Amino acid sequence: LNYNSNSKLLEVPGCSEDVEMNIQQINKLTQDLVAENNPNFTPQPHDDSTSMIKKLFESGLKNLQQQKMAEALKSINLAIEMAQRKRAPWEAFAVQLQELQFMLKNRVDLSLIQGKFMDGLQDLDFLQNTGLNSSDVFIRKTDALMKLKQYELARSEVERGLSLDPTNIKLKSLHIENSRRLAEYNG
Amino acid sequence: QSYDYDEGSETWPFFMLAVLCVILVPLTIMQLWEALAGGEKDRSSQHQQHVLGDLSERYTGNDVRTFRAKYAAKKSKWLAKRNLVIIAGWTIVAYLVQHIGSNDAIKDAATLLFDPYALLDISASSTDREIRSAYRKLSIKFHPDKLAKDLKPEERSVLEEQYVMITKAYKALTDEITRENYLKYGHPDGPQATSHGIALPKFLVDSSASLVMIVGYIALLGFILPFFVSRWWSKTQSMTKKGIHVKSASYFSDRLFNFKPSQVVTTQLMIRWISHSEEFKLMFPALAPNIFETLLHDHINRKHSGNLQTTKFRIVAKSHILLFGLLDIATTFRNLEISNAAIDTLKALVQAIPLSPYSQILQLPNVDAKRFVEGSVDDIRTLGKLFTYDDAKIGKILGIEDATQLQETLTVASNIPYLKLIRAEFKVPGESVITPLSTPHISLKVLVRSAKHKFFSPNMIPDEMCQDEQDFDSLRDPFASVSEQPKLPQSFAPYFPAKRSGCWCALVVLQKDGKVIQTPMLIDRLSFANLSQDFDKRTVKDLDKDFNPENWAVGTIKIPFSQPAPEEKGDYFFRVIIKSTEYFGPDLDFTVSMAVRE
Amino acid sequence: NQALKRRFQAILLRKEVYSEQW
Repeated sequence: LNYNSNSKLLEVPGCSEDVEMNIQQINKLTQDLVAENNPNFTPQPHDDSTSMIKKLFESGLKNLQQQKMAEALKSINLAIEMAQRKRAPWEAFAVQLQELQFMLKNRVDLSLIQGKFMDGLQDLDFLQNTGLNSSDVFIRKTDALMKLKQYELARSEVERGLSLDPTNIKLKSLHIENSRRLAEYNG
Repeated sequence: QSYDYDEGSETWPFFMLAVLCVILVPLTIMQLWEALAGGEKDRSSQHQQHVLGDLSERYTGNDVRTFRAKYAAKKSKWLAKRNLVIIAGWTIVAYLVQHIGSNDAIKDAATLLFDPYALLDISASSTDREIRSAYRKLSIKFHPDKLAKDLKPEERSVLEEQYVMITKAYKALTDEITRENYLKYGHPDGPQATSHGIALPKFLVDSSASLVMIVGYIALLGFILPFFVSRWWSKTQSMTKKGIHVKSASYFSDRLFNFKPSQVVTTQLMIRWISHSEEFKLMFPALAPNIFETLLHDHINRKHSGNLQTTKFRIVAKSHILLFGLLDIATTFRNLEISNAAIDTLKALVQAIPLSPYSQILQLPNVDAKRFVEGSVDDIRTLGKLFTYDDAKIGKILGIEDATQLQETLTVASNIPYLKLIRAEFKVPGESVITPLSTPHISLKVLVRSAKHKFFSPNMIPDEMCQDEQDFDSLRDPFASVSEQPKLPQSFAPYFPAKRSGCWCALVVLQKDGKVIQTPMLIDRLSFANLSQDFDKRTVKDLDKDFNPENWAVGTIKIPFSQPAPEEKGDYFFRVIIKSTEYFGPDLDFTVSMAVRE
Repeated sequence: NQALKRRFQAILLRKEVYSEQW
């Protein structure tokens, strides 16, 4: 482990990818700490970055109202990039997670409306991986998978969705629709 | 202190004889059994004969054939070695028997043995009357007063001696006390002088040879024994119960433990992991993991690896057991994504086809991949879809000109075993519902069907065909009925270096958190009888007329449930994934609900 | 937070891998 004094970074030459990842995390943390000029910072989210993110997001929603989907998607992406960059690693995780999930949920709808099914699918995967198991995530995910012709995956998604929410009408109709597509897919 | 060793060498031959017989008799029986029954054991074993096996042999390339031949040869040599031991053993036995026979010291020792029946030369099971009459006859003959006068004194003494023995024998059989003695000590006069000694031949213990003995002992105890014990110990220590090397298992566990959700699981990743296995390092110390990785990818893309061809075959054959080990560890870490990827990687290695939407089609023989992918008019990704066209059209789609080749391809395609789920439920033997904290198992009724068969809904199979016999032993051990089904036949895998019959892996996933809850259960017994049915989807028009459930064999799969049913009542949903390790396509993935009731 | 960021970044990688695989 050696410390590069002018770039103020740690490095471990020739280490495994896990160690490399930990080193990057430490470097990121120290860089942000060094860059932080307010001495008594708190884990509460930085309010000016919050307002910036909010403004960008609002403009996205405005575009949405004006039916300008592409711009809406772009400004939501900007808002997310802003959150990714501006937020310091010590700002409350719960807040950052919620914020990111909220923005992604909107981004998913925008992607699906514009036919970017793979983008929507990966965002939905991310939401599921970070613990969001609500029925509408399953509905959107099943729909996206069907549009991508992955009927087997769609079936396991919709069945899981129904296991968690057996009475959901939308999921039921998707399940029937997907079974029909599957039968056709299998000749 | 002074042990008397076996002077006349009369005991150690028996000891040696006994030891040799203990080793030789079972070995010889086994050898004979192998030699006689061995052949038909391969032929008539439970493996059901199936057309795919023969076709697989036909399509096996030469380099795979030579590789198999070399590998198989090893076995027969080992057989010869065992024969050698047997022949040597029996010659020693023969020599010992001859030695015992010729050794008079043993003979007179044998006479020491008192056997009243022999003396009275009657059978051991004769009655008292016979004993008495025999005794009377003999005593008249041998009684001293009756002896002829002109006998020489020593003859006379022998005869008298004889007479005494006869009397003793008679007494041993009739008189209580002497019989008591005889039964207890083997001699009517009570306990004889028995000599205790060490059954070691004389030449071994006298001074000159004793040095050799000491050295022998030191060698045995000091080197030979420790050598074998350490070799055995290191071998057992180094293998896990799943048959993979401990270091490989710890590498896989480390990969799984440090697995990051940001990593994407692909077959490439699985191949990279098994390329770091200890087995490959032991087999080819000179090669680095990335070479193994390249070789495995060559195999999947059916690329020739030049002079590393044999190396490639050996690591591909070995990768089978490694992937099962990885699958086992992945299920222990409850990671469904990696478990699925491990099985998909195994399919890719078995069929030498990369994972792609068209794998089901490309795994068929004689398919012209390029023409198929470009040419296919509407997206054909499954064999089922392929069979909606007529044969000629299929030939065009797959790019197969030659009619016989097309015929063979269609035979393979229609004999790849697809599973169709008929019934799925949780069952507790002897109960009608799943009671809390009971030990349920998942009972599946499946139909092995061909991709060309017309599809029919599961409830066209009547319930009575899906009942398990409710007799006692099936309640006691519900899994017994499964083992009555025939073993899977040899799979169609002409590119795989070794012959294989494959299996299905059953994974059970909790729907709540999407994680695997138990280690995979391997299904290697199912009847493929249905595959011989024609029931072609292109010819069968209306089901009710042509469909007759009796013609279909319903297969049973029982998956033991690793934990007791939950305490509180309610509905619990589990996802069951049954993936074939051989072919792309015949996988099942469905949800079963467990209704826990009082 | 950094693990969350890494998982978010992985979305791009996953898109490539899956579109190529499918």
